[in-house]
Amino acid sequence: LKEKHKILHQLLQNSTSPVDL
Amino acid sequence: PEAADLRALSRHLYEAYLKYFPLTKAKARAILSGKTGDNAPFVIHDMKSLMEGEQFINCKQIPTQEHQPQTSCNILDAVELRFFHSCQSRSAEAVREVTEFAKSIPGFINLDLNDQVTLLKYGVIEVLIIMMAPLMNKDGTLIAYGQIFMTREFLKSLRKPFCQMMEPKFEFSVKFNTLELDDSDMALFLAVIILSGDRPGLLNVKPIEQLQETVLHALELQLKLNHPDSLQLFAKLLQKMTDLRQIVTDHVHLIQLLKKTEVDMCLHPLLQEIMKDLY
Repeated sequence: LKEKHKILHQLLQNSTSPVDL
Repeated sequence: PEAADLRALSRHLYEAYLKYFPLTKAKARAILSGKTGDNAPFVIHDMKSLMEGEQFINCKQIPTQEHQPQTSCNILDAVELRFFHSCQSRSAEAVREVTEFAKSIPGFINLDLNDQVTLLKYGVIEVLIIMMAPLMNKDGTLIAYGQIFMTREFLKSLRKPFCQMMEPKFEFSVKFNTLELDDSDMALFLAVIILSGDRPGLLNVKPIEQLQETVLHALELQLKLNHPDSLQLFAKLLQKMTDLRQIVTDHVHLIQLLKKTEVDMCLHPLLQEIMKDLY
């Protein structure tokens, strides 16, 4: 599931706002 | 749990809500009731005002599949698609805010990481729809962090299927707003939605249900203290969760229809992730 949801996973793993939305 | 612990949990979730959600219900209602003085929102009520109002909308462009030359026939189509893209950008940002809020729920980050993904995948659109309610009244909705008021009639006048997207949310929101929840009630309700133990594919349901039960206790106590005269408010609120699931299912189906029918439509990668195989 993590593989299919890379951005969600990344948002969950990082404490700040790391993903360039 | 002791009442004091439940009150502490309520305070904690309210603080997280204030931290991560920039437009609170209190602020939205002040804007909608004209109590913000000179800072009245820009009103979009037709295509002309939509084009004028676009400068207010924080629009990060999503690349379209190919750039087609604009003809007089498709200029209006392009306006609707452009507006839809702006909505997507704001939604993706809102997903990030909801994720940060979810992480602040005590115990959430200790759940299995796959289950955290599942809870967000299934819960985030429900949360976003609940968070729309304070921005809406029967005549329209605030968008772009409260800088714009878009009328319900204008949204209904868009071409199909865009015109069908918001009307169910208005119908739900007008009814939901009669419950008169405030921001501190909302914070707990959002946490309850996120911690739903019946989402498809969860690996370890028990700890999720235990967390939700504690937040439910906190919500029940909060409503008794904050709305002593509102009978059965807790039960009425829980019933809203059923309506919400139907709205999300219909919303996802509409987006899937849009993907099929609009050649120029590009779905934001984060929203794609969430909606893929959702319902």
